[in-house]
Amino acid sequence: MELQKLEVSVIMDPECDSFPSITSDESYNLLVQGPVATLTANRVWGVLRGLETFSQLIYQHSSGTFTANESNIVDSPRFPHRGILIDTSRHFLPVKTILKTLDAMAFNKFNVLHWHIVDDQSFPYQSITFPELSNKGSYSLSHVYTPNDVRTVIEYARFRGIRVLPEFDSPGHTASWGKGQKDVLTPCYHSREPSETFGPINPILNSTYSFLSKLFKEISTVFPDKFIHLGGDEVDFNCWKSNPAVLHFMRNKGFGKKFEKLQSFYMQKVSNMISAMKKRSIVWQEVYDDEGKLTPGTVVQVWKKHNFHMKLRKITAAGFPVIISTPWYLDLISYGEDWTGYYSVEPLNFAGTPEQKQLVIGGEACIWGEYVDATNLTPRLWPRASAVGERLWSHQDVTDLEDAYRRLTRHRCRMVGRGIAAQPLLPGYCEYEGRM
Amino acid sequence: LWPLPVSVRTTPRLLYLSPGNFFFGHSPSSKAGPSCAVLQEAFRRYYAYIFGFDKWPLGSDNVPRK
Repeated sequence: MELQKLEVSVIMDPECDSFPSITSDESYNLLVQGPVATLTANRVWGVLRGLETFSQLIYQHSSGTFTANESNIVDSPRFPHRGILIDTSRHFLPVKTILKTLDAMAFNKFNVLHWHIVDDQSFPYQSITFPELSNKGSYSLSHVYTPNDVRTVIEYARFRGIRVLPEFDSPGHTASWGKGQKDVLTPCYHSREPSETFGPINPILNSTYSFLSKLFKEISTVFPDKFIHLGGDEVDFNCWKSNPAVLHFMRNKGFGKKFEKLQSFYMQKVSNMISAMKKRSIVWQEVYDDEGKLTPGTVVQVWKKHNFHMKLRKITAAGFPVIISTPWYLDLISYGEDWTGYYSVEPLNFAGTPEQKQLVIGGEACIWGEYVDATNLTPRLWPRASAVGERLWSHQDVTDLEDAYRRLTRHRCRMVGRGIAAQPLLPGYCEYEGRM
Repeated sequence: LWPLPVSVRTTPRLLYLSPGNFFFGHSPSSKAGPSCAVLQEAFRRYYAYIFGFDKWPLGSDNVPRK
């Protein structure tokens, strides 16, 4: 029998003109029978996932004939947050590379692009309110993301059911901010004299918070997602420790010598700004570790290896939602089939109540940019991130490595056929080698 | 399939597809229709993924219709 049509039915308000969110319904039912197959979903987001599955059911034989087996598929994701972190500060990634990454994400049913857009090395985000940030802080004037570039990425992602989660990491990782914004960084001292070097954002000046309020106001408008990632990781306290004005402020506030309290003070002020803008914050785990008062509902992203399972237990016991990325730092490379390690991680394998485990909203595969640019991003990410994709989408019981290898080999070739330069898993070949 | 869906039931019965005679469409009961750009664009993309980028019958701006 010939299959002539896939008929799509959206049951509820389709959300065609909306942006996807953490609560978007991605479930779908797919009935493939002749002559008309049916794809049913509550929202367009489920249709997008179902179309991907439908496309994977169809094979082209060597004779050129296209076939599909009669099938009945019921599907929905295990976790609502399934992300890929890209870093566009250590190396600039051209927009077309980001769009290609979004394509590959859709092939693997990822739904969050975590855009770590600025850091110490460069500030490529072109701010309308503070254009000097990228004028002075980018690698060059052609290594910037204009408002139009950002809109392009967000809309391209929306059409694939992918959220764009911006991260403006502070108070550390901000060296590039200081080039275009006077007094935003803390002046460091040596032997009681200014050393002409700068440290993290200066947390003791009112002007700092006035600047951040305006910057985050713009960011909250440019990026439609409900969440903004505020960073908060790896703050080096040495510069703060050297600065007499910071030490005076610490004494006045009663912080003693605990610079973690100063960081908490800073993070709370920024987090309150975000709340006032009707957005929610995501922070790296150090912000929780510093025992500051986190706004309820703040999402904590766990990335450190030390006491990983204990940390999950503690943060969820305190009632905070968690994103896991510790096991999935794909910028760390090794010889051989390392995807099996990423695949074999069970995100809920920690001691906790069912309520605690409900607070794990998902995970992210991270590809930090120190040694990654447009030349090697795609093969380093795929199909290694595909392993994370299945772990976050499929049922907990889907753990058979041999079956996964068989399916992933074909999936990798499918990505190659669609123009994604995904690296091989083992010796072998694909039907379509030359489509990248 | 990757990632593996929650439930997959297949039969050995094969269905044949012809690039020139296959199309995506909206069910009459669907709350989304041709004005839903997210779906129209997805139909165009997935037609190309399934049959190849050179098989597009009606030009890049159109979705195949019956």
